[in-house]
Amino acid sequence: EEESSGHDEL
Amino acid sequence: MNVFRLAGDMTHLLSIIVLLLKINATRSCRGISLKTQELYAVVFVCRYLDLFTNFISLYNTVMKIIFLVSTFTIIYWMRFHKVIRVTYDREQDTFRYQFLVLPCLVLALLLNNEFTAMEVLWTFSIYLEAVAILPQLVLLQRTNNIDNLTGNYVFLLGSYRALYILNWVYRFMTEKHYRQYLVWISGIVQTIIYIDFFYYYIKSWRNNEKLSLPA
Repeated sequence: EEESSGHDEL
Repeated sequence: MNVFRLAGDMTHLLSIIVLLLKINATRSCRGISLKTQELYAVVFVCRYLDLFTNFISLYNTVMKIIFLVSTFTIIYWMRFHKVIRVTYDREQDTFRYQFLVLPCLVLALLLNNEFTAMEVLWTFSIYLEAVAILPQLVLLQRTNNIDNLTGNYVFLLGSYRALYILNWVYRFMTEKHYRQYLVWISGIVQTIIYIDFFYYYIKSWRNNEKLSLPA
């Protein structure tokens, strides 16, 4: 599993 | 999506609605910093480039488009609308863009998760957002008569990142691989910048007085 990039936030 | 994230997004959205309403209803952008609005436009454009490359959700896409369109609408009104543009406090809104943009750009080139154009621009947008409110706060300090809507706008805008911090804490505890140190530090800096404003905003609200910031 990859590290969450946080790019799903605004 | 957790409740803190949703509350943060809704607060952010509400801040922009308040600003659109204020300008449209009063036909005046008095007390609003065009510099801050233009910095936000840069922030949104750099961060939302992934609109073209990566679909996350309908919610995500719609919100990004709302933030982009509303910010450019405000800039258009302040620069070109024949009634509104004359109400802009041009002489007071003197903060220099380069003092914020250049350090953030250098920092994004040095400190990022991946050295690609998209990632560096995304990181730049995170750093720039943290400080983009400064021209607005300086302008508020120079404005003797801060109207309620302008005060509410800045309060909501500041609250949004504070709610995001709670969202990050929640995600850190619930998601295994959620590590975003650069974003967390930027978000904390962004919230700290508002603390002085929050203090005077809450004080004026509790005492039922008009908001004013000491010079």
